[in-house]
Amino acid sequence: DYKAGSTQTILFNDPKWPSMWYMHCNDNTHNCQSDMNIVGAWKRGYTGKNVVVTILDDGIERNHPDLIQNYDPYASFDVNGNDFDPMPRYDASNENKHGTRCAGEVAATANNSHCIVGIAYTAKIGGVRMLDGDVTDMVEAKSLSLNPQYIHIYSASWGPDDDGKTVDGPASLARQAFENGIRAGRRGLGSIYVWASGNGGRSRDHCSCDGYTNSIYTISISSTAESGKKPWYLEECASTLATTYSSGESYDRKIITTDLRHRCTDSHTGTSASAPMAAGIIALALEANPFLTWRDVQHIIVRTSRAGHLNANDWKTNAAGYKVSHLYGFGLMDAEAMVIEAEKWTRVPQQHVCVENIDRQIKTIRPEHHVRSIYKATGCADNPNHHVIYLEHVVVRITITHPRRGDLAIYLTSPSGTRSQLLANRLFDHSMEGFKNWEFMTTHCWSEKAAGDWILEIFDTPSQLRNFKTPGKLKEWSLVLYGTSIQPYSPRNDFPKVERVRSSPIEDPTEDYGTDDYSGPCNAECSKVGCDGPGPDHCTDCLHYYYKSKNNTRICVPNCPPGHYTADKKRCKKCSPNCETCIGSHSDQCVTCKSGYYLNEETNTCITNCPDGFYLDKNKIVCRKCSENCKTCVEFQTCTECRHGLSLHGSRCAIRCEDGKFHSGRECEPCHRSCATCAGAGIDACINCTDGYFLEDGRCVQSCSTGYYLDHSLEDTFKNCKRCDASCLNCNGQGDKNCTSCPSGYILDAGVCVAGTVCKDATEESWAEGGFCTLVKKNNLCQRKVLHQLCCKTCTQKG
Amino acid sequence: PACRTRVYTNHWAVRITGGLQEASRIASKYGYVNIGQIGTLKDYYHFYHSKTIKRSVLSSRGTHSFISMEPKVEWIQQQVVKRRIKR
Repeated sequence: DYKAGSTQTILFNDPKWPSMWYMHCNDNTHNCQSDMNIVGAWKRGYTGKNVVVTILDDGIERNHPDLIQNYDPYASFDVNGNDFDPMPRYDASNENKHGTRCAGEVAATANNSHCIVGIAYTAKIGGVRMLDGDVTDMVEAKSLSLNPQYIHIYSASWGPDDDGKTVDGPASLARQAFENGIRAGRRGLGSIYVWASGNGGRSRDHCSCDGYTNSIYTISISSTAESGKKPWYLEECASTLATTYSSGESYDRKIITTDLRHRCTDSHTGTSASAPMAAGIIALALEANPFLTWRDVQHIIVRTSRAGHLNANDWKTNAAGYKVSHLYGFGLMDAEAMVIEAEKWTRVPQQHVCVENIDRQIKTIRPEHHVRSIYKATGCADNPNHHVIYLEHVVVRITITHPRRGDLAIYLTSPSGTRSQLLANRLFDHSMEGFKNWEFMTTHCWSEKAAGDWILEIFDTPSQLRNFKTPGKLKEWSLVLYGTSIQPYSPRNDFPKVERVRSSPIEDPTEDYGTDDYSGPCNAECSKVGCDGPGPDHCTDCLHYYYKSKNNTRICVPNCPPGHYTADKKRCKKCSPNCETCIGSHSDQCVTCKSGYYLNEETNTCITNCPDGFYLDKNKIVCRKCSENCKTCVEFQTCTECRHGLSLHGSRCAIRCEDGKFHSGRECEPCHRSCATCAGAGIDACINCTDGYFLEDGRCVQSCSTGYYLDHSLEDTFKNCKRCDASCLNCNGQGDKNCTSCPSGYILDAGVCVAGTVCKDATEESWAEGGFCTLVKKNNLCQRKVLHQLCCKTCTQKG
Repeated sequence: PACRTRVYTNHWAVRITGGLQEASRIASKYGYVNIGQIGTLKDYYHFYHSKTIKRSVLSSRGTHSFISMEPKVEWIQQQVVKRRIKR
């Protein structure tokens, strides 16, 4: 039977149960005010059944009375000794107690009158002995990839040195082990890696320099003391996801757990104690829903963890409504809320990874100054397989050279304004190595929108005198956005507002995120991302293209409007003023011109007049280049002026030869004998004719052919035969009024050939002798046009 | 600042295609012992060489280094001690 608020009804005979303050903390006798609601989860029937957890550490005392019942050999291995028995090495200092202590927190058996009760006291617990010897990349890889189809949760309470000057993380084999585990572990659901966040408070370390807690594959867990205060050792970090209890100051109560040599201790502390607690809570959630993927688990932690009474001066609410801090991530984990979520959880959509372009703009980081670099992320909107709209993890890959790395502090601000501290000053970090492609990770932008301006700020605050001649340099940085392209939470995942029956209130952080969104139809040019109004200028993202209007608003369009060209991806940019269409904004990138301008085909510029060496083509749009011999021309081969050294021969330019010769390209050769000048050999290449010859269609003839007339208009000696008007059969001058004879079916009338359909002749008439046309002629009536037409033959006959 | 020295061990991680037998054959050819595959990392093997220095600030050199010339050896890394702290 479950009664809300009556956590005390569960009694265990384990001697330390009553003093396990972090298990049933909200009974008013303690000063802790909020609870991880572990008993609440138990009351719902979840105690970790069928879930397998392993502790990567210095071994596990598998025959400890409080561990032996739940010990699982298949979740255990000795990497240091390369055998299957993970028993720790015993020595006088009991230095190898760590693993056994962590294991007890997770799955110490309940009600067996030994020591404590584990958070998942029916889960299977194993241990990997891998810290008690040389830890190498290979040792870590072996540990992280132990039996991934059988083990569900790996808990690690170790990491690189917390000396405030180390930058280290998983090397290539360990990284591969992570990726394999995420991709294929738990039959494709992904292994769950829980990691203790940084622990180097006194040496002012920052856990962003710990590659394990900065990995998106690990759930980085912080600690808070019973009072909710920050433990002295805790490091702030943007990659921390959530927090569990541990101990802070010496006067704070600590964690109680199993200890080496079959003993029990109440002095376990540090984030080492917090990670296994989180592993135990996650085990309860996995029992509630064994099909949760590794990302589902992180989403559920984000949605259920609460700020509660945890003290942090940097609590902020991100744009999705989640409260988050660098000390505690999204707050104290809540086991009961997690199992409730898990029970009805719908798997989040497939993860998309968007690797934005690298910003290689080198910036000098001057001491006492800061550099600011803004990157406009699209969230890979143009690639549906990589499109990220709703964020999960954000990774920033940064390369910086710097004479003293510890003087750097780095911040990242999301488009929604959420600011994450990726790195704090580290007083003891004197390294000159800088950062080489180091991956900083923040969880603070969880569920925010990815697209927009991301601002990277790097501050250089020298902690001591430094050589200013070699300032730091931001070499390059790039964003890797992880998330989904569709809303990750189905309605079923939303909190049932009314039904909330939990023992402590759960804020619904998503409640007002976006509640004032426009809900009407979007403009057709909006992509399916959405909009905040009906017009094309209200789109969150454009389907095709967009351009900026005069007041800098973005207007979505199907195609780039006139006077614009398609710049990068979907953006339309303005062409040069005279261009109608272009391929770029420069004046020499025009494709067509506005009216009144002509396109110079050679320079691709728009001009009002064709320059020398160009002619305006037939359709009056383009200035085309004349043939190379022409200085000016009216057609490609029709020169009107020649280049220097050439002379115009008709409409062509050729090298000047003496009269009667032409330039064959090699030498001056004689023209045809009838040609006075010519542009080539042969009779029809004449330009002018010799005496007694007339130029007729490039040929020199002695008399004009039928259909040609001798043109007297040229004053000079050269005469030409020109073609008569098409209406004449023969003519004696230009135009259609100088015909001298007409083609059949036409009659000549005062030098004009007109269509004659009736043309009688005296001889044809049947009338009595002296027929009609004869009478017309006799009576001199041919002047009359009608009669003339009627009796044209008679009228034109002599006599 | 004090320069952090690397400590090389007499263990190697090697990537060899061709399966366990092939890996063992190549290992023994150069005096290594094939401890076995590294967890679930396919084609990655743990080689140990008893005749080289167990801990050294210098990476190991010798005839055994010619193993990297084997065509089937795609990748090899002498293991370095990493400093790991319990939290």
